[in-house]
Amino acid sequence: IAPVRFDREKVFRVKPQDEKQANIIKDLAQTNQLDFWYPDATHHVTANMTIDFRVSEKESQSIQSALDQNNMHYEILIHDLQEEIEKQFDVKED
Amino acid sequence: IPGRHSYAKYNNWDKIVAWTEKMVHKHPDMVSRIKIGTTVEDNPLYVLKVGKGNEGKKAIFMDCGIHAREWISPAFCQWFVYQATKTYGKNKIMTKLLDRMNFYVLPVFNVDGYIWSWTQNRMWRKNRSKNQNSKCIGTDLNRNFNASWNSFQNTKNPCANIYRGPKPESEKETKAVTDFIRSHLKSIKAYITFHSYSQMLLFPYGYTSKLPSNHEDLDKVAKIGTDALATRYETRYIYGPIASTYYPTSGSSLDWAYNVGIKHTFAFELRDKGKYGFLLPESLIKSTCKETLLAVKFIAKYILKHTS
Repeated sequence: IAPVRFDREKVFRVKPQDEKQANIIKDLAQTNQLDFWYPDATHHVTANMTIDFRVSEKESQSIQSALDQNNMHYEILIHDLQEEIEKQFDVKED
Repeated sequence: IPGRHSYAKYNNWDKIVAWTEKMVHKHPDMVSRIKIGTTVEDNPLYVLKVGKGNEGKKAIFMDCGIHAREWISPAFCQWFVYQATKTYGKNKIMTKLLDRMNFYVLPVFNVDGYIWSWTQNRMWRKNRSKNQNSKCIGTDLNRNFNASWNSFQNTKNPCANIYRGPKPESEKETKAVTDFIRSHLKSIKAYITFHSYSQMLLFPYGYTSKLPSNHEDLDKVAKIGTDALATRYETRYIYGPIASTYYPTSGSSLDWAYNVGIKHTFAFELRDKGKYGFLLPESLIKSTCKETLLAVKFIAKYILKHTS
């Protein structure tokens, strides 16, 4: 089986300012395939917490729109996950 | 024959197995390999016993690679064994530690998941066991321990990344580790597990905000351990009980080890803080391992001195 590729997948970092925004993240997790990097799962998401999650290229636009519409603080930690996966091997063989 | 193993690079499972054989061969008086069980896909679970002493001496159990995608974790366990054998007789502290205690090092806990993260899905976390009545694969081994195992509802979905398994210790990997620790309880005085990322040094409990009876002691050790770590490159770690410092988690190895009687248990969340996350570049492996070793040596020294 060919390995899974993560072309143009993104990792978002979001900081919900209050419970309302934390619930928006939880709702987005219901309707999108979010892979939580920190914390490990949706139910740990609370206000004033740093949240990192991975999302496919396709879903990332709608995620970004939802965050913008709700004036949420976020940054994109990784813009193309596949690129980072390949770049992690940055030490030549001895 | 697998390619060349390197402490500066991430090594796949074949290289790590070859490396364990090399370490035993090169240091027969200090390193022995114990097969503590097999995984769901019949891969061997190897623990390296590192130290000069006999089995009766005080010991510390260390495991790496419980979550497949956290590659810096197995890299640290390999580095630890390498530095222990390399600096014995040269570094005063390491020599004293290895003369008077043993380290049981499990370089990769979740072997099947680790292999899968190399060959199929770099983002994989769980093991690779099949789940009854579900198409979803895998159990989160760090939710599978018998420590308030079923206290969180959302760990019961087999498709979730934090699925706890059908029952405590349902997974062969978990059972192999708990059986080994239970059979060595007399000598094991500390348990340290390595994860990534977020740069934290954590101690029990995860399943409750209640503090363990010796939390001041654990807090002191964690503080000095993180201070020691920072002396190398000024990398800042935070420390504290899992539930309040990280977030509440059930069924963790740390809480189980504490409850089974090992009163000094710690979890490292290694570099970084999210810039690369699970994809820490190889060029940062050595510095991460060097600084972490300073903390581990301090903890070991403390255990040697303060446990009976």
